[in-house]
Amino acid sequence: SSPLPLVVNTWPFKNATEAAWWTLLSGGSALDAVENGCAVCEKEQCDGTVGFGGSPDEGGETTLDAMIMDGTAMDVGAVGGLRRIKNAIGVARRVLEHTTHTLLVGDSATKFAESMGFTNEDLSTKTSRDLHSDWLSRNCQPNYWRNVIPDPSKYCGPYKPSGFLKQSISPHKEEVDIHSHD
Amino acid sequence: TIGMVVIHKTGHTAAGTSTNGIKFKIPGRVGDSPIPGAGAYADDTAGAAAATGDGDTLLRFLPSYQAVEYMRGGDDPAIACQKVILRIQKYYPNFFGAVICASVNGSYGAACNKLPTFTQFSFMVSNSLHNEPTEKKVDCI
Repeated sequence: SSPLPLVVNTWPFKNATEAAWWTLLSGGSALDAVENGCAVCEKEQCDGTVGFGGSPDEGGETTLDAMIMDGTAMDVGAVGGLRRIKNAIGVARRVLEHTTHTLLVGDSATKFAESMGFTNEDLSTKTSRDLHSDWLSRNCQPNYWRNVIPDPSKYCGPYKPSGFLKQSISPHKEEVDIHSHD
Repeated sequence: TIGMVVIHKTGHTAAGTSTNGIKFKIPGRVGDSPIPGAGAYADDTAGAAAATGDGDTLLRFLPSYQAVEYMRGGDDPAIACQKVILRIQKYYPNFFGAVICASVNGSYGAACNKLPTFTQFSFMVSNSLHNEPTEKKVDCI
């Protein structure tokens, strides 16, 4: 028997797989399945690494990245650094379907999303605010700066260029956090 | 982050990603997820793939595109995923990353880079051979 159709997704996000699978069984396309599957994770905030209320940036804001690709038409829609819109994969699908562009970013992506009918809302939650407060209380450790002053391994910013570049032997200085990933 | 690949019964492929990125990123930073060929890639003539992990490293190697190209060249999906991991490993032996791969004929596989705190990678599969979504695990290399 043929193993098709097939849904595979990263990490043990079962409800996302199920949503994609049922989309296919209900007559949906491969694109529909990807959109619905990823959207479930956005709603459920899978692992804290998908959707609103997770992975705050240095300023405490949660921003979202998403992409959807049609392997038949080789067409892509994507958003990067999307602010204040929860359904990032939905916005990516609108980029694919309603523009000839590939990737929209930042505030302009938010404006595009609003024009497509998505709701502008706060993406922070108590969890993301607590994560950020805790990070600030740990002198902003870990962070992703180098060759700046003050010493980013000890202090918070704002930072300025240090005036010299230290050669890094290993670019990966911090412990891997498997709950912090792209 | 979720990365997902779908092969429709007609052979149509699609792939996608959604993420809120890494914790405490510098505002404006974007990782691999929204970059075609990095976070995910799909091509009906070969298959589809998606990557997850440290997006700053992953997006430098276009791992999803590379995996699809390996499958186009005849590699089994598991082998294609492993080859992608090994390519990155040469430059960044301690990188955090995993890749899932699916070919248009419905076979699939995954691979990850072994670290002290990351020795196995879990992913989900649903196909006509299973009654429900099934968690699979692969040992990192």
